[in-house]
Amino acid sequence: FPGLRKIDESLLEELEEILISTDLGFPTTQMILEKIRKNKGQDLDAVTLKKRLQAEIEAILNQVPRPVIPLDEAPSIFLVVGVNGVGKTTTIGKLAHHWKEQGKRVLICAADTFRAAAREQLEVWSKRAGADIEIKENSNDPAAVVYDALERVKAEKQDILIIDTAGRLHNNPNLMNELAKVKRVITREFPNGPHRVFLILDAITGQNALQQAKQFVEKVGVTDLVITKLDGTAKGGVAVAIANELSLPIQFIGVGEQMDQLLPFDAASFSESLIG
Amino acid sequence: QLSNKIQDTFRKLTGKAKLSEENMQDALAEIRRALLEADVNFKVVKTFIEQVKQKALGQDVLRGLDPGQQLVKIVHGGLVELLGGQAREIDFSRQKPYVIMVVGLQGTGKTTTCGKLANYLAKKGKKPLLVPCDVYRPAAILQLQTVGAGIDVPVFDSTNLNKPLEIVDRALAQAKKDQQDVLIVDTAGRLHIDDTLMDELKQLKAKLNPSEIFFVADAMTGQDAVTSAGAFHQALELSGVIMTKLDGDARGGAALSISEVTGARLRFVGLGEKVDDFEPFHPDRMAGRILG
Ligand SMILES: Nc1nc2c(ncn2[C@@H]2O[C@H](COP(=O)(O)OP(=O)(O)OP(=O)(O)O)[C@@H](O)[C@H]2O)c(=O)[nH]1
Ligand SMILES: Nc1nc2c(ncn2[C@@H]2O[C@H](COP(=O)(O)OP(=O)(O)OP(=O)(O)O)[C@@H](O)[C@H]2O)c(=O)[nH]1
Ligand SMILES: [Mg+2]
Ligand SMILES: [Mg+2]
Repeated sequence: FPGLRKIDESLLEELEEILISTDLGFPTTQMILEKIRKNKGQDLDAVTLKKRLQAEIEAILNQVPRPVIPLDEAPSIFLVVGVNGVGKTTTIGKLAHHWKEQGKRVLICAADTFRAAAREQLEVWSKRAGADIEIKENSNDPAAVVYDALERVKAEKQDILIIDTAGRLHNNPNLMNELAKVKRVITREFPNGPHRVFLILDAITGQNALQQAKQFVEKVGVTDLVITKLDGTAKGGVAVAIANELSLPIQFIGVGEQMDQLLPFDAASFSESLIG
Repeated sequence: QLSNKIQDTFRKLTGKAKLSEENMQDALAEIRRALLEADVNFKVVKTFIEQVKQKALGQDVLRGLDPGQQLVKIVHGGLVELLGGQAREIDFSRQKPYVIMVVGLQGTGKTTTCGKLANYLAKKGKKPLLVPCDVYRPAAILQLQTVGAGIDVPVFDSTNLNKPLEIVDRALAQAKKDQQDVLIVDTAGRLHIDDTLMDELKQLKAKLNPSEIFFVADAMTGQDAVTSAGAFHQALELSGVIMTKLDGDARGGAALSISEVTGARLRFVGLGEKVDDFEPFHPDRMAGRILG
């Protein structure tokens, strides 16, 4: 919108389209527009308007406390979950690399015992990152390989254990129960574990991401989000709706397919690229 | 439930024999919200609502229907029409071997879908050859080989080749020699804004001259569906779309956006991770799902 604009219903309609197009979703969009509507009659230039929207979005994101990921008391056990194809396995490779660079001993557990070549895919990533990997070749029981990884963590004094799980849809009760069982196995061996449960979310996901987040929080106790594929044109606006409704912190964003393409989340730059 | 919400907006009005600009306003707002929440692209929603309004204006309410029901009927019909009608059967006589290229963004389900397509066609008496051209993703070739082995469909051995163009050259030669009548080419996931990789697809298309280029899209895709599918269509001229992960609870509005912006018809849907979780696309079912 060029030049000076009066805040009126026609401008609010344009702003609504901009916000909806980022996948912010209807409710969060209306909530932000309500705030802008309070300044009806005011004249604002495009730059100020943009900054206003960015500020509103940043405020929603910053309302969510973002705890530091616990790494001082080894072992830190991290469970990585999410629906099919979002980037769990790739993100684990990136996380392993990230923590190896910080001098940590990292063990990765290949608990996707279902999908074709899942173990081999993770194995390549562990080699690239310089991490150890626990694989159970002929098992189709994720709980069994997780158990082996937990025993190995105790024996080898690893600093960090990252567990890769099979993609699964949140509306599949059997698969969600399988995940809950994996979590119980972890807690049995380590009462404070898993220390974090990362939900991986694809930036291109629309409103279904809210349902994904709700179900994974409910069934598996997700604690943090990672948004992947933000190197695409999708804005990941649904992450703001999730912050608003579920108060889940975003810890990292994935910005590519290479090992070093993982960035710590920054609310200001995320808001800026959302209303770019 | 959208149809209930629409009924409610009309219930508040009286003397409603015809659908008018005024009495439709609230109902159209409800429909707009439902479509946006279903992830239909906002531009597509705008155009669609306008078409619905024009069709509905002045239309006499059919006997036995109240205005709300009438409007729901128009909306549902409009969606079915936009979704392109029932998928037509493939005409394999057009090309020997019949070449199908499978493309799309990262993680949408291409490799899995190639296996499902091969299985579906094998059951119809075809002799497919799966061709792995994803030389980037770790264990991608092994993934397709494993899928192929599971359904007893041959997979071209791309293992020591790292150039997709070379792979398809040799795969075409092998198919002709072994008399395979369908080639299903799995490509690496890529961003539509990655010029190098989009060029690779154009080069593959030039070499293969495929009868079909299927864009594989995830049912949970949001507003970006128009941008990404549009770009793939611009670059390759898609012949069809396959939507995956419809066993989830995403409304799948991206199907509407993609149909609208590419004109490519939805051909098949993925309904799970197993090779049999695959069937031809049904527009009326999709319309109902999008409306919620
Ligand atoms: N462009 C881009 N691609 C990504 C990113 N993260 C992952 N990918 C790609 O997304 C695709 C799927 O990644 P995976 O790591 O296999 O996803 P997953 O969640 O483990 O998949 P499943 O285990 O099958 O559920 C691969 O092609 C990755 O290279 C990212 O940040 N940007
Ligand atoms: N639930 C469900 N999962 C599916 C469906 N189709 C594919 N998947 C899963 O989605 C994930 C990604 O599938 P892939 O076939 O690896 O996706 P891809 O597009 O080849 O990924 P890239 O090659 O990395 O771009 C896997 O976990 C598949 O099992 C489907 O229809 N339903
Ligand atoms: Mg994986
Ligand atoms: Mg693939």
